[in-house]
Amino acid sequence: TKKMFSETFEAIRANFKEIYQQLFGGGKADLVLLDESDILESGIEIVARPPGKKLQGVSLLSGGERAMTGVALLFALFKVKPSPFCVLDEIDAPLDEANINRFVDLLAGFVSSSQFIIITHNKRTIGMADILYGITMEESGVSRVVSVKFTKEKDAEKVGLGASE
Amino acid sequence: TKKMFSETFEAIRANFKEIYQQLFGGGKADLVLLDESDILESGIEIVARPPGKKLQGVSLLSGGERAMTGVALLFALFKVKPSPFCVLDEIDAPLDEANINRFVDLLAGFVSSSQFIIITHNKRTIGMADILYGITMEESGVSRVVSVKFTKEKDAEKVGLGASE
Amino acid sequence: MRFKRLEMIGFKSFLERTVLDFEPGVTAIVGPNGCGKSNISDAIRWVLGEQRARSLRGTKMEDVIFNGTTEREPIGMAEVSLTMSNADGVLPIDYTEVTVTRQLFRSGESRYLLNRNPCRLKDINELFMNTGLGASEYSIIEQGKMDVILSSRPEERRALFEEAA
Amino acid sequence: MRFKRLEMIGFKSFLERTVLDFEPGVTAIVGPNGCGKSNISDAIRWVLGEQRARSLRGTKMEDVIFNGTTEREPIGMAEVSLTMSNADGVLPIDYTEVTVTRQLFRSGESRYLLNRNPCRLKDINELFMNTGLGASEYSIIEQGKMDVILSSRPEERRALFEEAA
Ligand SMILES: Nc1ncnc2c1ncn2[C@@H]1O[C@H](COP(=O)(O)OP(=O)(O)OP(=O)(O)O)[C@@H](O)[C@H]1O
Ligand SMILES: Nc1ncnc2c1ncn2[C@@H]1O[C@H](COP(=O)(O)OP(=O)(O)OP(=O)(O)O)[C@@H](O)[C@H]1O
Ligand SMILES: [Mg+2]
Ligand SMILES: [Mg+2]
Repeated sequence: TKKMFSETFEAIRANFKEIYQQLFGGGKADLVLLDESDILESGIEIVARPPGKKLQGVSLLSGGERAMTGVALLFALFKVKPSPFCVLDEIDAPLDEANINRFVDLLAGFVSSSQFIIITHNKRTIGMADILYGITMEESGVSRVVSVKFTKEKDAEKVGLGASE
Repeated sequence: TKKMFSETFEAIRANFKEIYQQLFGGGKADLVLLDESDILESGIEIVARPPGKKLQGVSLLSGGERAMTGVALLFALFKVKPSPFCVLDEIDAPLDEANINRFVDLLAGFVSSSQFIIITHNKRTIGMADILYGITMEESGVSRVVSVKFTKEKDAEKVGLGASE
Repeated sequence: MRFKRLEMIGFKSFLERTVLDFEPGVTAIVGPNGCGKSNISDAIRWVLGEQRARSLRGTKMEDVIFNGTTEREPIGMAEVSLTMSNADGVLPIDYTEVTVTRQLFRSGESRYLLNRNPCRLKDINELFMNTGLGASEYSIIEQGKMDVILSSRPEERRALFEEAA
Repeated sequence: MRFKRLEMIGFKSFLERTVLDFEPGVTAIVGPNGCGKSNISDAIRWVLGEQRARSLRGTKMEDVIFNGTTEREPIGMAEVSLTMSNADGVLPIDYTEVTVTRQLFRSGESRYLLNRNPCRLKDINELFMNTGLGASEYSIIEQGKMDVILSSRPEERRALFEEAA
């Protein structure tokens, strides 16, 4: 299993480097095993350097830079072992418009291999959806599904106030 | 100092109840001393119930409800002991439009007693500003101030690329 | 293997039977603060076998059962069903469609069903073994928790990599 | 007592002398991800006497000194000055305008100045005592940390209330 772990680690590492460059349009990223001699127990350090900046610890990165670095790692893992589904709950909240566009472009490359369920307030992210559910609490404390929109081919189909047949 | 603490606590509590109602348009909030007999050491529990909902622990509240409850507590403290200044870094990120409007309305009542420095991406919050600074990194890794806009009376004054004289 | 339908009854704020049909690609979920979006993500995590109440933002597992509102009484059971297509035979079971159901009663009794037949949690876990379906760390990113991948300690990050191995 | 001007030189990403003039009311700060907005909030926290590198997102205090970019060398000192109007005499000092300056050198040496005259940290802390100006818990809300007020343990919340007492 030593061999298995280090093969997986190297594959994730290669993906992380590549996806980071794609998301940031440059810069450098890496994953480092803190203790090479003990692969099965060693901690893993994340190295990330946005384009044009000097290398510093991840704690000094900005809120948006940290979110994008997390997205790069997430998709690097996905590339190695795609999970059939992925739920993302408002991960675009700290991002500015430019970074949301880059995130959405990256996402487009993964939608054919996994199903994504994305909770968001952002119009650009919503534009990616094949189907859109609106949730409401018209009666305080009771959640209902209000509408189902097939965003890609069809127009919004108002399925009636409670899609919960 | 026992008397002082409990007077302050009661004042904050009264403010919290009032401001919570204002922010949520109803519901109930309270601050509870876990150990009444030992006022100087006791922990403080936060109780918050959005309108129409049943009382549950704060951990079950939604991201937006938690942010608004935090804002209510923050301004309750401010009312008792206004700090001359307050820096708020993207506290509107989890809020939907309706809650941003309520936050901005609440803020309007405090700007005469304290100075607020607000970092935000939201247009409605920006609209509250008396002065607006744009920060850029046109040279990667080096921050500069690009523009100063006096939003209320005057029009945007482009003060030149580096307001840092 | 892909998600086809999620059905919730009495789970958190979803008092009435609510059905979400999933398509391949991206399903987006929108709505105001506190309306129940993140509760849907919790429902998926729960039906896939999550045993920690904390990961569902509660303090005890009973917190997932609809707890009432100012107008409605609490109910006695929460139920979530997830239907998956198994046309590709990824799930080691002889059905082209698999429905996993989880129920929890106020008494503390919990039940699991596989295609409407009672089974044990162990059966569900075995079904999902090595398919990436268990409530794994990287297929559900909770609200505000993207940061956790970056800020957890190096030893904790290992768990992500081991899952992918 | 109010803020009039913040001046940063070599503090984090603000390599060149950067000046922000504050008005009464609300000052808004905007800009893309990673451009330096939160660094301004860190500068205010730092000049007011913050001693923990962690609260400035670094691991050692030296992390606040401009660390270079791919095109520029690191520099040897960080300096921040905060000018406040003291027309109302809230600050126990005979000036109508007070400027507090903090400097840190790569050698580890740190200097404090009061109206351009060297002083000790102790003098700054005494100046701010009971004015609500020290880097208190509730006058600077860091990015993503509004949640902390709600989720910290009851004993930790006490500190907020004691500050206001
Ligand atoms: N067992 C339960 N019974 C009834 N209501 C519940 C239960 N558990 C949680 N809730 C309610 O669900 C609401 C939270 O919903 P959720 O976190 O899904 O909101 P959200 O749509 O994600 O909002 P936001 O945009 O603010 O993140 C809370 O108001 C909470 O009181
Ligand atoms: N000592 C330093 N020298 C140079 N650059 C630094 C230093 N410390 C931090 N930085 C840089 O400052 C940037 C972060 O800035 P900041 O956190 O202020 O961004 P922000 O404008 O708040 O962005 P966001 O909208 O994503 O929150 C990082 O890219 C980091 O590398
Ligand atoms: Mg949510
Ligand atoms: Mg920031």
